Amino acid sequence: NLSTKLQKTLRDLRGEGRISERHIEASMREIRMALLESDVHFTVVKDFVSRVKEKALGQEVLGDLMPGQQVIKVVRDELTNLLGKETIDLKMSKVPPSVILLVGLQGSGKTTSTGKLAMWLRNQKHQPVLVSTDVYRPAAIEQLSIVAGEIDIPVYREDGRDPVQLATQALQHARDMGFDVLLVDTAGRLHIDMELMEELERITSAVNPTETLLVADAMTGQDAVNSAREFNQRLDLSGVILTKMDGDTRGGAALSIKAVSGRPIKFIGVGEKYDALEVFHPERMANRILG
Amino acid sequence: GTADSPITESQLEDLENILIGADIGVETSLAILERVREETRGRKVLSGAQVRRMIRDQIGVILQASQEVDPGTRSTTRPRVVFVVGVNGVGKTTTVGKLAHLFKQEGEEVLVCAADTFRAAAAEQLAIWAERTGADIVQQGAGADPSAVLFDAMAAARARKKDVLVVDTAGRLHTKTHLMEEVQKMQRIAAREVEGAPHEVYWVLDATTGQNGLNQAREFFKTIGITGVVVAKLDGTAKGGIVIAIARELKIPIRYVGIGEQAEDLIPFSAEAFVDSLDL
Ligand SMILES: Nc1nc2c(ncn2[C@@H]2O[C@H](COP(=O)(O)OP(=O)(O)OP(=O)(O)O)[C@@H](O)[C@H]2O)c(=O)[nH]1
Ligand SMILES: Nc1nc2c(ncn2[C@@H]2O[C@H](COP(=O)(O)OP(=O)(O)OP(=O)(O)O)[C@@H](O)[C@H]2O)c(=O)[nH]1
Ligand SMILES: [Mg+2]
Ligand SMILES: [Mg+2]
Repeated sequence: NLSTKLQKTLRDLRGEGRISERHIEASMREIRMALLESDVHFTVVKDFVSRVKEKALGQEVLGDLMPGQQVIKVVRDELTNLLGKETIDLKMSKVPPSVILLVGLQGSGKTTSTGKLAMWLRNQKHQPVLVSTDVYRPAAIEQLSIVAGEIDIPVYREDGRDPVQLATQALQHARDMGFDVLLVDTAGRLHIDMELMEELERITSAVNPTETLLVADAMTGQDAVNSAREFNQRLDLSGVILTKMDGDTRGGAALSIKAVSGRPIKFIGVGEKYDALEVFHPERMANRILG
Repeated sequence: GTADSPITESQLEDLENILIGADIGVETSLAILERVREETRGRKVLSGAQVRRMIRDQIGVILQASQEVDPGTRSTTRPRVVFVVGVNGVGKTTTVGKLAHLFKQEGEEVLVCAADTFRAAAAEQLAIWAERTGADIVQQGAGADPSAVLFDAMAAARARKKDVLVVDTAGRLHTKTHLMEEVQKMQRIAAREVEGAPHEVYWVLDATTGQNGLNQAREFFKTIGITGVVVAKLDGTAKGGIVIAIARELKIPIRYVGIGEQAEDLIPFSAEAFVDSLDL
């Protein structure tokens, strides 16, 4: 792994006083390789490596730490900082109900995450209600209704085929019935589908969400920057849920998404069941990305 | 400079970024560029256009090698049994629907099996695809044993004299041993019920997947065997370059490419078209 590679690259440094340019170049190559293998986008890697290089260069070789350990500490700390130093709560509106909008590419885990977030909110003593605005995917609305049934959380369902109208009616229903959070599940879409991205903008204008969460698959590769950038520019995301973290993907998409959007990763999905949602821990993610 | 002025180190870096940006992966990208550097050593200086051509050719060779492993002639056994497998959310159920449409158009009688008994509304989703494509469907209630549904579907396919049975399976992470064993059990059942079944095991890859795609392919290949890859969601901006690493290592042919969410959005894989799409 990167830690052992850096130890090897820098083991002859012990006799010297400072981490020199020559040693840094070799280390930076190892770090770049490790991050690319973890799926961090190559432009994000370039920026990251230059920041780390700046921090590591000229550092005195500390007496108690091996030089390799010292550099890996700089890398780990920098990565943790970039991923978000603190865990961030869900923002609620002053006047209920709050609206949370879940968006993202096809198959990323939005519908499942809607259920997970609803359970989470109920455990935090909220009264959530769900609505699906996915009028495209076969049995999507049925899927969310079944999810709601499985976790015993109310779902608003109406015969309409207009996503904006469905969301608007659900919000009114939430107000009338005294729910304090409305979770809006949306259809998966490509960030390059102009019509569907505009639809999201219209849903946003209609229901004014306090949270617009990008639901992204942790195994996404270099494309993560493209979708994250576009969703963020269009909708002004408030946060990210990174799903399928129970697999063995290194999850470099986390850094790519954070770097390009600046939005905090709030949760990770760690399984298919509705209790499989965890708060995001940047230092754990940093270790995972570093392999 | 122009396309025929000698390639510079900076241009080589740009090419490396295009390869990496396409999810081809560091190891494969470096191997490709190393071959380029070998060719240029002691030879005349190469232009940017020549190097790009060299890279495209190398990728083409890798892809062709895995395509030639198996020309993909269809089994003539009735029913032909096709399993569709892969991790969560990649596009399996939609691909089953598209395959049903494709086979129907080719004049076949199609039966689909809703063997995903776990995920909410999985059978309902497939039922809509069956209706859309004129295929029959065998499904049971939620929570049923997938092997039991498969067994029923195999019997129905034989009884109704279907040409092909396409089996939709639940999404499963390759790291979940018990879920991989579930598909192995389904394979044994299929083999007992119809000679040579499953005749095809199509593994679906989401084109947005990065290096983890190689881990997935390795595990599915080792545990279940894969006769063909389907790359879904290539209508997005992702290039799906991990298939090159997969082809290089596992030599599995890529059969189809998914380019949208409708029944007709499945086309045969073309190595040439794929290489062109990399914009090298
Ligand atoms: N292992 C695992 N599977 C997950 C996780 N989150 C979602 N899934 C699975 O991923 C698949 C897709 O989930 P959905 O919730 O249907 O995804 P979606 O984004 O709503 O899909 P579209 O609406 O078609 O865009 C399902 O099989 C889910 O069970 C997770 O954290 N871990
Ligand atoms: N744009 C695009 N979307 C696709 C393609 N193939 C599938 N999808 C979409 O991806 C999402 C997931 O597709 P599914 O067929 O449900 O995926 P799955 O692998 O069966 O998912 P699970 O059964 O939950 O594991 C749906 O929204 C599909 O419409 C494709 O080629 N292009
Ligand atoms: Mg959904
Ligand atoms: Mg499915």
